[in-house]
Amino acid sequence: MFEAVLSNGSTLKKIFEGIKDLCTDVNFDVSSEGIKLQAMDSSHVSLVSLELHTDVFEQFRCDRDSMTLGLNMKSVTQIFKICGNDDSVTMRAEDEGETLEFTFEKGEDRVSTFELKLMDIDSEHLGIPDTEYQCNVKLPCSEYQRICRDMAGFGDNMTIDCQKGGVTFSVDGEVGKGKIFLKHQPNVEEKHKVIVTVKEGVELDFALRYLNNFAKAAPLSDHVQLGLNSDTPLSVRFDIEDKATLGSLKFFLAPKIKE
Amino acid sequence: KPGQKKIESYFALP
Repeated sequence: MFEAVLSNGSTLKKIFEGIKDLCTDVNFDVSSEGIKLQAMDSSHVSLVSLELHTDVFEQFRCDRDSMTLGLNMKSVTQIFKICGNDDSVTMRAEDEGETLEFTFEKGEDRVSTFELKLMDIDSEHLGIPDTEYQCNVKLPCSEYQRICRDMAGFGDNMTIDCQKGGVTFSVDGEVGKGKIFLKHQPNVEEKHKVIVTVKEGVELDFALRYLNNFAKAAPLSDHVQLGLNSDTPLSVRFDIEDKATLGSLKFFLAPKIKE
Repeated sequence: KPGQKKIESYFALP
Protein backbone atom coordinates (compact mmCIF):
# COMPACT_ATOMS: atom_id res chain seq x y z
CA MET A 1 0.00 0.00 0.00
CA PHE A 2 1.06 3.58 -0.67
CA GLU A 3 -0.06 6.35 1.63
CA ALA A 4 1.33 9.87 1.90
CA VAL A 5 0.10 12.85 3.87
CA LEU A 6 1.12 16.37 2.97
CA SER A 7 -0.11 19.06 5.35
CA ASN A 8 0.52 21.75 2.77
CA GLY A 9 -1.61 20.49 -0.11
CA SER A 10 -0.98 23.61 -2.14
CA THR A 11 2.59 22.39 -2.78
CA LEU A 12 1.26 19.48 -4.85
CA LYS A 13 -1.25 21.76 -6.50
CA LYS A 14 1.55 24.12 -7.57
CA ILE A 15 3.63 21.22 -8.89
CA PHE A 16 0.78 19.98 -11.08
CA GLU A 17 0.02 23.51 -12.28
CA GLY A 18 3.69 23.80 -13.22
CA ILE A 19 3.73 20.73 -15.45
CA LYS A 20 0.17 20.35 -16.75
CA ASP A 21 0.75 22.31 -19.95
CA LEU A 22 3.93 20.40 -20.83
CA CYS A 23 2.88 16.80 -20.23
CA THR A 24 -0.46 15.12 -20.79
CA ASP A 25 0.14 11.85 -18.92
CA VAL A 26 2.80 11.18 -16.29
CA ASN A 27 3.95 8.30 -14.12
CA PHE A 28 4.34 8.84 -10.38
CA ASP A 29 7.18 6.48 -9.41
CA VAL A 30 6.75 5.79 -5.72
CA SER A 31 9.32 4.10 -3.49
CA SER A 32 10.35 4.23 0.16
CA GLU A 33 12.53 7.24 -0.76
CA GLY A 34 9.61 9.32 -1.95
CA ILE A 35 8.02 10.17 -5.27
CA LYS A 36 9.74 10.74 -8.59
CA LEU A 37 8.35 11.75 -11.93
CA GLN A 38 10.05 12.08 -15.28
CA ALA A 39 8.26 13.12 -18.44
CA MET A 40 8.93 14.73 -21.80
CA ASP A 41 6.76 17.20 -23.63
CA SER A 42 5.07 15.96 -26.82
CA SER A 43 7.83 17.41 -29.06
CA HIS A 44 10.59 15.79 -26.96
CA VAL A 45 12.66 18.95 -26.63
CA SER A 46 12.07 19.43 -22.91
CA LEU A 47 12.04 17.15 -19.89
CA VAL A 48 10.39 17.47 -16.49
CA SER A 49 11.99 15.81 -13.50
CA LEU A 50 10.29 15.92 -10.12
CA GLU A 51 11.73 14.56 -6.89
CA LEU A 52 9.71 14.70 -3.70
CA HIS A 53 11.68 13.35 -0.75
CA THR A 54 9.85 11.79 2.17
CA ASP A 55 10.81 14.85 4.29
CA VAL A 56 8.20 16.90 2.50
CA PHE A 57 5.44 14.59 3.78
CA GLU A 58 4.09 14.35 7.33
CA GLN A 59 3.51 10.65 6.80
CA PHE A 60 4.87 8.43 4.07
CA ARG A 61 4.40 4.74 3.53
CA CYS A 62 5.20 2.58 0.53
CA ASP A 63 5.18 -1.14 1.29
CA ARG A 64 6.53 -2.25 -2.07
CA ASP A 65 9.98 -1.61 -3.54
CA SER A 66 8.33 0.56 -6.11
CA MET A 67 4.91 1.41 -7.48
CA THR A 68 4.09 3.19 -10.73
CA LEU A 69 0.97 5.29 -10.73
CA GLY A 70 -0.08 6.59 -14.15
CA LEU A 71 -1.85 9.93 -13.97
CA ASN A 72 -3.67 12.01 -16.56
CA MET A 73 -2.59 15.58 -15.86
CA LYS A 74 -5.86 17.15 -16.95
CA SER A 75 -7.80 14.99 -14.49
CA VAL A 76 -5.31 15.60 -11.68
CA THR A 77 -5.45 19.38 -12.04
CA GLN A 78 -9.24 19.11 -12.16
CA ILE A 79 -9.17 17.16 -8.87
CA PHE A 80 -6.81 19.66 -7.28
CA LYS A 81 -9.35 22.41 -7.85
CA ILE A 82 -11.11 20.77 -4.89
CA CYS A 83 -8.00 21.38 -2.78
CA GLY A 84 -8.11 24.62 -0.81
CA ASN A 85 -4.87 26.48 -0.16
CA ASP A 86 -4.79 25.44 3.50
CA ASP A 87 -5.98 21.88 2.95
CA SER A 88 -3.92 18.85 3.77
CA VAL A 89 -3.77 16.11 1.12
CA THR A 90 -3.67 12.37 1.65
CA MET A 91 -2.86 10.12 -1.30
CA ARG A 92 -3.60 6.43 -1.03
CA ALA A 93 -3.29 3.48 -3.40
CA GLU A 94 -3.58 -0.26 -2.85
CA ASP A 95 -0.73 -2.48 -4.09
CA GLU A 96 -2.64 -3.86 -7.07
CA GLY A 97 -5.20 -1.08 -7.08
CA GLU A 98 -6.51 0.68 -10.12
CA THR A 99 -7.11 4.02 -8.46
CA LEU A 100 -5.29 6.71 -6.51
CA GLU A 101 -7.43 8.24 -3.81
CA PHE A 102 -7.00 11.88 -2.88
CA THR A 103 -8.43 13.23 0.36
CA PHE A 104 -8.46 16.97 1.01
CA GLU A 105 -9.07 18.12 4.56
CA LYS A 106 -9.26 21.36 6.40
CA GLY A 107 -9.40 20.42 10.08
CA GLU A 108 -12.24 17.98 10.59
CA ASP A 109 -14.90 20.30 9.24
CA ARG A 110 -14.61 19.63 5.56
CA VAL A 111 -13.31 16.44 4.02
CA SER A 112 -13.38 15.81 0.25
CA THR A 113 -12.34 12.57 -1.40
CA PHE A 114 -11.77 11.69 -5.03
CA GLU A 115 -10.70 8.37 -6.50
CA LEU A 116 -8.77 8.83 -9.72
CA LYS A 117 -8.60 5.95 -12.20
CA LEU A 118 -4.96 5.09 -12.92
CA MET A 119 -3.59 4.76 -16.44
CA ASP A 120 -1.02 2.48 -18.05
CA ILE A 121 1.56 4.86 -19.47
CA ASP A 122 4.51 3.76 -21.55
CA SER A 123 7.47 5.93 -20.70
CA GLU A 124 11.19 5.59 -21.08
CA HIS A 125 13.41 6.87 -18.32
CA LEU A 126 16.35 8.93 -19.42
CA GLY A 127 19.55 9.04 -17.42
CA ILE A 128 20.11 12.61 -16.29
CA PRO A 129 23.74 12.94 -15.21
CA ASP A 130 24.77 15.06 -12.23
CA THR A 131 26.07 17.99 -14.20
CA GLU A 132 28.43 20.68 -13.06
CA TYR A 133 27.42 23.75 -14.98
CA GLN A 134 29.80 26.36 -16.38
CA CYS A 135 27.26 29.00 -15.39
CA ASN A 136 24.74 29.05 -12.57
CA VAL A 137 22.22 31.81 -12.12
CA LYS A 138 19.98 32.09 -9.08
CA LEU A 139 17.30 34.72 -9.48
CA PRO A 140 13.91 35.54 -7.96
CA CYS A 141 11.11 33.49 -9.57
CA SER A 142 9.08 36.65 -10.08
CA GLU A 143 11.97 38.11 -12.09
CA TYR A 144 12.32 34.98 -14.23
CA GLN A 145 8.57 34.96 -14.84
CA ARG A 146 8.55 38.63 -15.81
CA ILE A 147 11.53 38.42 -18.18
CA CYS A 148 10.10 35.41 -20.05
CA ARG A 149 6.65 37.02 -20.30
CA ASP A 150 7.96 40.40 -21.47
CA MET A 151 10.41 38.97 -23.98
CA ALA A 152 7.79 36.66 -25.53
CA GLY A 153 6.07 39.77 -26.86
CA PHE A 154 8.97 40.41 -29.23
CA GLY A 155 10.16 37.06 -30.50
CA ASP A 156 10.06 33.28 -30.26
CA ASN A 157 13.59 32.75 -28.97
CA MET A 158 15.59 34.26 -26.14
CA THR A 159 19.35 34.34 -25.83
CA ILE A 160 20.78 33.85 -22.36
CA ASP A 161 24.30 35.23 -22.15
CA CYS A 162 25.94 34.51 -18.85
CA GLN A 163 29.25 36.20 -18.09
CA LYS A 164 31.16 37.15 -14.95
CA GLY A 165 29.28 40.00 -13.31
CA GLY A 166 25.84 39.30 -14.66
CA VAL A 167 23.44 37.70 -17.10
CA THR A 168 21.83 39.19 -20.19
CA PHE A 169 18.52 37.99 -21.63
CA SER A 170 17.95 39.20 -25.18
CA VAL A 171 15.47 38.80 -27.98
CA ASP A 172 15.75 39.65 -31.67
CA GLY A 173 12.34 39.84 -33.31
CA GLU A 174 10.52 41.37 -36.27
CA VAL A 175 9.89 44.73 -34.58
CA GLY A 176 13.40 45.08 -33.21
CA LYS A 177 15.66 43.72 -30.54
CA GLY A 178 15.88 44.17 -26.81
CA LYS A 179 17.81 42.98 -23.80
CA ILE A 180 17.55 42.83 -20.04
CA PHE A 181 20.71 42.72 -17.95
CA LEU A 182 20.67 41.42 -14.39
CA LYS A 183 23.74 42.23 -12.35
CA HIS A 184 25.27 39.76 -9.91
CA GLN A 185 23.72 41.11 -6.70
CA PRO A 186 24.64 38.95 -3.71
CA ASN A 187 24.44 41.62 -1.04
CA VAL A 188 20.84 42.77 -1.27
CA GLU A 189 17.85 41.49 0.67
CA GLU A 190 17.05 37.84 0.02
CA LYS A 191 14.03 38.34 -2.24
CA HIS A 192 16.00 40.53 -4.69
CA LYS A 193 19.18 38.46 -4.73
CA VAL A 194 20.73 37.54 -8.07
CA ILE A 195 23.69 35.20 -7.88
CA VAL A 196 25.66 34.64 -11.07
CA THR A 197 28.45 32.07 -10.81
CA VAL A 198 30.58 31.68 -13.90
CA LYS A 199 33.49 29.33 -14.61
CA GLU A 200 33.38 30.08 -18.29
CA GLY A 201 30.90 32.35 -20.08
CA VAL A 202 28.04 30.65 -21.96
CA GLU A 203 25.65 32.09 -24.52
CA LEU A 204 22.72 29.99 -25.78
CA ASP A 205 19.34 30.44 -27.48
CA PHE A 206 16.13 28.89 -26.18
CA ALA A 207 12.48 28.76 -27.23
CA LEU A 208 10.49 31.24 -25.16
CA ARG A 209 7.36 29.10 -25.37
CA TYR A 210 9.06 26.53 -23.14
CA LEU A 211 10.78 29.02 -20.83
CA ASN A 212 7.35 30.57 -20.25
CA ASN A 213 5.85 27.17 -19.59
CA PHE A 214 8.46 26.48 -16.90
CA ALA A 215 7.61 29.82 -15.29
CA LYS A 216 4.24 28.35 -14.30
CA ALA A 217 6.10 26.54 -11.51
CA ALA A 218 7.22 29.88 -10.04
CA PRO A 219 4.76 29.81 -7.09
CA LEU A 220 6.68 26.77 -5.76
CA SER A 221 9.64 28.76 -4.47
CA ASP A 222 11.09 32.26 -4.14
CA HIS A 223 14.12 31.58 -6.31
CA VAL A 224 14.80 29.64 -9.47
CA GLN A 225 18.20 28.30 -10.50
CA LEU A 226 19.40 28.18 -14.09
CA GLY A 227 22.29 25.93 -15.09
CA LEU A 228 24.01 26.50 -18.45
CA ASN A 229 26.63 24.55 -20.34
CA SER A 230 27.51 25.06 -23.97
CA ASP A 231 25.57 22.68 -26.23
CA THR A 232 23.71 20.88 -23.47
CA PRO A 233 20.17 21.38 -22.17
CA LEU A 234 19.41 24.32 -19.91
CA SER A 235 18.40 23.32 -16.40
CA VAL A 236 15.65 25.35 -14.71
CA ARG A 237 15.30 24.23 -11.13
CA PHE A 238 12.73 25.09 -8.48
CA ASP A 239 13.52 23.71 -5.03
CA ILE A 240 10.38 22.87 -3.09
CA GLU A 241 9.81 25.80 -0.70
CA ASP A 242 13.43 26.80 -1.53
CA LYS A 243 14.70 23.72 0.35
CA ALA A 244 16.60 21.20 -1.75
CA THR A 245 16.23 18.69 1.09
CA LEU A 246 12.47 18.52 0.41
CA GLY A 247 12.94 17.92 -3.29
CA SER A 248 12.85 19.81 -6.53
CA LEU A 249 11.04 20.35 -9.78
CA LYS A 250 13.51 20.59 -12.65
CA PHE A 251 12.98 21.35 -16.28
CA PHE A 252 15.52 20.71 -19.04
CA LEU A 253 15.36 22.39 -22.42
CA ALA A 254 17.43 21.64 -25.51
CA PRO A 255 19.11 24.76 -26.89
CA LYS A 256 18.43 26.12 -30.35
CA ILE A 257 21.13 25.18 -32.81
CA LYS A 258 22.48 28.18 -34.64
CA GLU A 259 22.76 27.85 -38.42
CA LYS B 1 15.21 29.06 -38.44
CA PRO B 2 17.51 27.43 -35.93
CA GLY B 3 16.63 23.85 -35.12
CA GLN B 4 16.51 21.95 -31.91
CA LYS B 5 17.79 18.49 -31.09
CA LYS B 6 15.56 16.07 -29.20
CA ILE B 7 16.15 15.94 -25.47
CA GLU B 8 16.86 12.17 -25.71
CA SER B 9 20.00 12.92 -27.70
CA TYR B 10 21.51 14.62 -24.64
CA PHE B 11 20.44 12.20 -21.92
CA ALA B 12 21.33 8.57 -22.36
CA LEU B 13 18.93 5.77 -21.59
CA PRO B 14 20.29 4.05 -18.48
